[in-house]
Amino acid sequence: LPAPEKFVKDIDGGIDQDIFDINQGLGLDLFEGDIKLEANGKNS
Amino acid sequence: IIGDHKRWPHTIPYVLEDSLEMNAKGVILNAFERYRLKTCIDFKPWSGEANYISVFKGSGCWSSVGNIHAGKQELSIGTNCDRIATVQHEFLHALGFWHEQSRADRDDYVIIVWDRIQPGKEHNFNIYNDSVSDSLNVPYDYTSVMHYSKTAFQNGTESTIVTRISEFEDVIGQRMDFSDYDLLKLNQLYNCTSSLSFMDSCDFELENICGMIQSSGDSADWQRVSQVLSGPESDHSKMGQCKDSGFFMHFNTSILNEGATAMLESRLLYPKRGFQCLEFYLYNSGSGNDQLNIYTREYTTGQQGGVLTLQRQIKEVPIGSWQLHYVTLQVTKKFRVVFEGLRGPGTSSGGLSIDDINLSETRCPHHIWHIQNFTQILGGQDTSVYSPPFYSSKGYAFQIYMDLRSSTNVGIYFHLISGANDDQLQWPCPWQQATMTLLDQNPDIRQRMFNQRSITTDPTMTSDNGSYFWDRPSKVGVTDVFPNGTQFSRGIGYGTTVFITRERLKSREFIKGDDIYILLTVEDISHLNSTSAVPDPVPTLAVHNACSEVVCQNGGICVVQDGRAECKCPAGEDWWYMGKRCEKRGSTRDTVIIAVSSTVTVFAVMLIITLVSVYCTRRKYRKKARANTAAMTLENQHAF
Repeated sequence: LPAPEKFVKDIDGGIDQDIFDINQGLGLDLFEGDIKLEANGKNS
Repeated sequence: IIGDHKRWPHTIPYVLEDSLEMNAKGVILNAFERYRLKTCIDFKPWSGEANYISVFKGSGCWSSVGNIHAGKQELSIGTNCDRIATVQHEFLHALGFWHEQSRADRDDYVIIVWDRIQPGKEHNFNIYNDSVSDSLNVPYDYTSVMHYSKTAFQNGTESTIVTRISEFEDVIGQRMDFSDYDLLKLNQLYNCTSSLSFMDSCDFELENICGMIQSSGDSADWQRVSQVLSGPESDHSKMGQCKDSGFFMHFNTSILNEGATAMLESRLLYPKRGFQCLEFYLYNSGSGNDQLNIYTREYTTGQQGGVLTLQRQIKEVPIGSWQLHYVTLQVTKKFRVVFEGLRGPGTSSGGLSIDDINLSETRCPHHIWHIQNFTQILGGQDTSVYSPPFYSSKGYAFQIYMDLRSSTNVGIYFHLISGANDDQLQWPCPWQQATMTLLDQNPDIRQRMFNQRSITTDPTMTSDNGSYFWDRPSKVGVTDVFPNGTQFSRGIGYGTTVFITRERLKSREFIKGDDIYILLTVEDISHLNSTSAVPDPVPTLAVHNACSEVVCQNGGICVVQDGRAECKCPAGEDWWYMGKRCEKRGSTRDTVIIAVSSTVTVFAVMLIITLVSVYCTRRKYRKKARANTAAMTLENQHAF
């Protein structure tokens, strides 16, 4: 049975966002997309 | 990452900060269960250890690589990061893993197309040489949960990573579960020889039938066979695809009288957690009245033969297909699992068969949605399917909707529906987490990659029209009719259009024998609502109340001990907070200063006392000596 289009809420908005897409979308510029580094450039 | 100092202890202390979304908290705990099933890594709520992982809702999903010995090490699970594979990915970073495509030999396996990468983002495609990163003698893993997808940092629509073997182009970037090689590396890195919650798996391929034994007190035996004339034609593990293999255990009821039994017992098993989930496939080609009984034989002191306890009776087993079954066990002492086939009344030309048994110390799913002839459904145009109605343990009625209309993705949604308990339930429905899992039907639970999504009912959430999203379905839903003619109301669905791609759905063993299984669990997670020291198992109401009156300072966490709220204060290697509310800071340096200054003070005081004593004594004796001299003079005067 097809469900009415507006009768479901899609938590992903129809886009399969990977970790890196999410972080980029937020304007984050993390090392390799999702690694947090210390200010001196070394892995924190 | 190379360096033993980067490793964590096998049991990692963690804190789930209050900032986390409720759904994320539940997903993180589920991710920990995956670690426990497949590795020796365990997680425990932080109780003052020097280093711990603080999971919080920051901006985005990120982690550091390895144990950085910072005391509190942050790991962010932000908005849209509340997917189980994302949590697994970030924790693998924390455990010491870089991305798969950054390993030293990656250019042998993938081509980085530099001119398709967004300008300025090229640094995300680093390679680490083998003095920084060790691939632990494991082959390059296209299926790693740590691999970028082909679209990572793309400028346009073309792939930034092209696999040298084209078949892997759509494999890279999977976000379902650990791959086999992820586990091999993790277990090697942490010297794991066993996992915490796995107990046994058996597909009956070997003649030793995994150490299972036939009971002596019964009237028949189970037989290890590869096919039965009246069915099944093949086993479940290999589905008859491999010549001279594919075995299962069969209880032939066609040659037995009513009441005959055959008992097959597992080897001895030693529980650690006190709860288990037994999973197996069952096929019936005998009488509809034949039944399978599941027992446990538990060995307690003084009971040499063990105590046999009936755990489940499986009656009216459908004829002619493999069916998945789950049985929840709660055994705390050494035990065996016993499969008893019982010949029922009526004619039989076959019997009962079992295959692909898995036993683990995990929670069983609450419900199974078995979809047969799935290829036909998947191939149909504009098709979608609703599950039968189910009830959660709290009494909420629900239904799952699988959306197959897209040519690339399969969607899945959770709907509350009107049910028999609605008058007694709380509305809008508060904090029920629905977990929907597409089962990978690999015979061995350790080699499965589950595809899972969870959603949580937030009672404050509203729809576009202002009504509460999770309000009573009869109030906010639409009317529909079950196939049997019963009318009901269905609330708005909540889920995702991108549960899995069609391509991945056809991979692995998600579809087996043209069947798929969606495993469903709906559980109350309201206990995760407002305490950051999330104890596992569930805290009591008293925990929440006692701590609600206590505010710990400087990142301290309130826990209840002996019924009293106490602050557990954060500490690093050479610093700590102390006091009733963690209001005072201490450090090794302070201690040294206090010790030195105390010593100097004591020395000074002692010196002053000594000097004063010497001075006073000398003065006293001088006075005395002077007095004696005067007396002597007088005596002499009188003498003359």
